[in-house]
Amino acid sequence: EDEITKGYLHIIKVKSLLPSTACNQTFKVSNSLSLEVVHRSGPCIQVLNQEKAANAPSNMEILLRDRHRVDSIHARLSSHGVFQEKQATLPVQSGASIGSGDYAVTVGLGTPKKEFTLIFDTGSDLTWTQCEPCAKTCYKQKEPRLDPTKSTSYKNISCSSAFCKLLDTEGGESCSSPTCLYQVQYGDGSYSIGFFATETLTLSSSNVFKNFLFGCGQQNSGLFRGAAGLLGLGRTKLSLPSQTAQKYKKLFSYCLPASSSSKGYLSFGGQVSKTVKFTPLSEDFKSTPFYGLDITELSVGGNKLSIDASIFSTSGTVIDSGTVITRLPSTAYSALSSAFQKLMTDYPSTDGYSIFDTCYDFSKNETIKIPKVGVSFKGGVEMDIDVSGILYPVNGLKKVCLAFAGNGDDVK
Amino acid sequence: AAIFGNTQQKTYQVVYDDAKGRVGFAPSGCN
Repeated sequence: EDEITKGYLHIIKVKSLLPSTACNQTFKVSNSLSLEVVHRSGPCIQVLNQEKAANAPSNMEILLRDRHRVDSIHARLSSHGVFQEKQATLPVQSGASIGSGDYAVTVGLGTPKKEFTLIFDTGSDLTWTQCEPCAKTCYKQKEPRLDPTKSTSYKNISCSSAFCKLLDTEGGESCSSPTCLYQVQYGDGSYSIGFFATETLTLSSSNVFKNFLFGCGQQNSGLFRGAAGLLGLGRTKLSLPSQTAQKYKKLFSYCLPASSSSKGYLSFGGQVSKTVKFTPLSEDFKSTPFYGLDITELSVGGNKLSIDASIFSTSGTVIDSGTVITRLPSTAYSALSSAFQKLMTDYPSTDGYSIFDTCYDFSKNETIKIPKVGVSFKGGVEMDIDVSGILYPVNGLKKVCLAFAGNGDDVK
Repeated sequence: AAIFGNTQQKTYQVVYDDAKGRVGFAPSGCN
């Protein structure tokens, strides 16, 4: 009782861990700078709803995809990336992280404006959508594809344009046609290839950007599951924050809802609330598309874990909207998991699942008490992880796992 | 690298301020 009073434990009705099948429509974005954010597998993603049940990925697929994404991020950060042996046949923005992140927003493209549901991704840069005539292959999407011939604002980029050179970040070959082509490939084998072009991007009626650089996909494949493409929120010159920097000063924010049946938002520009606590971007990731942070401490049930600071500083940390489960250096994860297990002895543990090794059977419980988990970042920013971010149900209430995983190696 | 994933970001307002070289967090950000 003392620990609850002091705020070291969460008390949860176990049913609240399971996803709801109905969309909570009460949340409405009222700010003109904000877009509604919906989970791609939840009931709020209207545009994909019809085939949602058939297309919804299993937990095993979600976690496998997450593993691919993490491998891809690590490969990009490594000077000996696993993708280096692949041949580039087009100008390439290569090795981008897997494009199947979880959250999507709807934006307008073209003149007249058409709406497209795009996955938003802070771990990649190029915004792209599938285009007509889809010269090679396209996956199925719910909205009609962008048709450049029906938009008065669409323009291809020529090979001689300086913009085309922006794609050539890792020594991709020169243009083989007068028109600049892009190719993005993701860690799971998904890809998009097509024309590098400019188009009018409409975020809201008062937030319209002419000549927005994007990819008009003619050959696309992968686990995009009905979304029309991807919105790149990374850090290079091609990303949406960079292209709209004059208006928004490279400032954007989002909130991801506790449940996949609720909505969040993605906002650009505006004022920063005084309640926001900032941690500096890590210099170690300055030359990468990723937003690097420095974790300094972890706590479980109000107790700071004894982890040498060098464990975090050696490898560094990136924050990513598309990775589902936080990965920690293996030493830090072991300490977290061990401390968590010590405070969960009232509940039967079960076998691990995919990337998870700390799982419990709550099927005989109505309510449970779980320890709070805290993460501290450089600059004294302490973050109490929300109760929705500590456990992950993988098989109803029979198997609910600690929603963290370890990297294979502390330093590699 | 460690990766701070979206499950752990839930309900926080996450602010990316690349111009000032910082990332911020505020609790109850979806309210």
